[in-house]
Amino acid sequence: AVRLEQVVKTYPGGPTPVVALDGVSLTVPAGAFVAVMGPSGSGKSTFLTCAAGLDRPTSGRVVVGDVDLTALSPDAVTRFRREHVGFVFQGYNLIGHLTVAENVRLPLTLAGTRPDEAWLRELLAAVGLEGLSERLPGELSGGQAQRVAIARALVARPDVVFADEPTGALDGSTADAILRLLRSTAHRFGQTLVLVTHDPRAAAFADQVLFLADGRFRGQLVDPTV
Amino acid sequence: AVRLEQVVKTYPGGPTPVVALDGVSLTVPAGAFVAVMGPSGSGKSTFLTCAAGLDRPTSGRVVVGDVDLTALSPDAVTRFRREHVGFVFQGYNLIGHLTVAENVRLPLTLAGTRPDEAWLRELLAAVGLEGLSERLPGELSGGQAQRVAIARALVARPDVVFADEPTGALDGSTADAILRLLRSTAHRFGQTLVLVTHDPRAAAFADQVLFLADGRFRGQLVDPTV
Ligand SMILES: Nc1ncnc2c1ncn2[C@@H]1O[C@H](COP(=O)(O)OP(=O)(O)OP(=O)(O)O)[C@@H](O)[C@H]1O
Ligand SMILES: Nc1ncnc2c1ncn2[C@@H]1O[C@H](COP(=O)(O)OP(=O)(O)OP(=O)(O)O)[C@@H](O)[C@H]1O
Ligand SMILES: [Mg+2]
Ligand SMILES: [Mg+2]
Repeated sequence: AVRLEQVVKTYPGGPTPVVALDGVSLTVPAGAFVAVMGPSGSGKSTFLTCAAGLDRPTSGRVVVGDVDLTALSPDAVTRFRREHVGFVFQGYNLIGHLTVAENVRLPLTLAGTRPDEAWLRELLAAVGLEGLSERLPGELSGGQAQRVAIARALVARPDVVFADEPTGALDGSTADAILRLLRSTAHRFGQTLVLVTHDPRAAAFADQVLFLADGRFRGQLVDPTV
Repeated sequence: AVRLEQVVKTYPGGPTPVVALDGVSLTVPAGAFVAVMGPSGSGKSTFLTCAAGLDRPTSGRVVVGDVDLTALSPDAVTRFRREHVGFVFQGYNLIGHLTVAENVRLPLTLAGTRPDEAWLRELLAAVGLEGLSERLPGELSGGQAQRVAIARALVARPDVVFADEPTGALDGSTADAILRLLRSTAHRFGQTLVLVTHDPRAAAFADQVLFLADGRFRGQLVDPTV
């Protein structure tokens, strides 16, 4: 359900360009749960934002479902993403002047859909944020803000969920609950789940773990156990 | 070197106030390395910002070195902090239009001191960011930005270093290097080090681990091993 063909991403910075992705080819089957690990600076966030259509590769192709994102106009990619892609950002990217509930509902609001109030309440409870729906992001702890970002990525029941280090700010038992939620939601709605993580315990929830270093995939682990 | 006496911190939000710290008393001896763990939302960041003078308690006393921060004016606290306190923020708080080098030097620039160029280069190399000194924060990976925040907290060789989840965005081996750096720098300059973390491996570097839950310290572990 997610396919990258020879994806290269470079940045102009400095005397020589920075090669963040060095010709990456990868296929993630529909409904699979894949984890991506690698050193800080190895290209994980770049890989995820290119795969999700949030960033445009310098060259190469990105196909989600059967739609070639690299062939669409920026507006068309944005419309496609709103309906089919959920994304948990490494920096959360919450909207400061919107409440927790408004932040979570945002993908549906932008798509012009009325959110199901029962589903919204179920999601907030599942990420442990019941009672915090009227707070502003500035009134939350780091891990609470991270969980708002996770709920927001799931609210539109997208076909593919991309998560950039979604347990980075969470203690062990909260992280565990979140990983179980991501996996069970993916099963329930037949979603493909691509998770970037530094946490081996998070990677152990996946069917497969891929290793990224210097902008290229190196090895993989099938059915990992910790 | 850091003492809290009956520190309470509440926020007005909602029908009842939110009690983030519920009467915390604690003494961290000079030169000690203490880790604080606890669930998301338990008050760790609030504890750290109050202890460092970045936030004012609702009631209670905070003493760093032999200075009562709660008795000083906001300007006096700011001047004290610049010379004596290093702080790694959970959200890094880098200045977007300053380069990596300018961000790291910032505490010295604000204190009107000329930074030692050799020391700056040594710090950047020690956190693995050599070659990135002219980049802007927006051109860094999450873990690279976190390491800029760490270098900045150390540059003024403060008496006390407070770090809020400083390895949250780092892979295992980079995290290890950073923890060794924090510990060795603390020994070298006789610093007190208070580290908030979700990572048991980070906590294992400390002399002592304290557990926070619902705004109160519950238990502790002396000389932890993982
Ligand atoms: N705008 C930019 N200009 C120059 N280099 C950039 C820019 N954005 C990212 N990079 C570089 O691209 C490389 C890959 O970055 P990326 O954010 O994908 O890494 P990552 O694996 O997600 O790291 P982390 O684990 O620290 O989050 C890094 O070396 C980074 O410094
Ligand atoms: N401005 C605010 N208004 C209301 N409640 C707040 C405000 N700021 C923080 N809180 C609450 O105070 C509590 C403690 O927050 P704190 O950031 O100290 O937690 P934490 O232990 O650092 O969590 P994490 O591990 O998720 O970073 C949380 O329940 C949080 O929602
Ligand atoms: Mg990243
Ligand atoms: Mg915190």
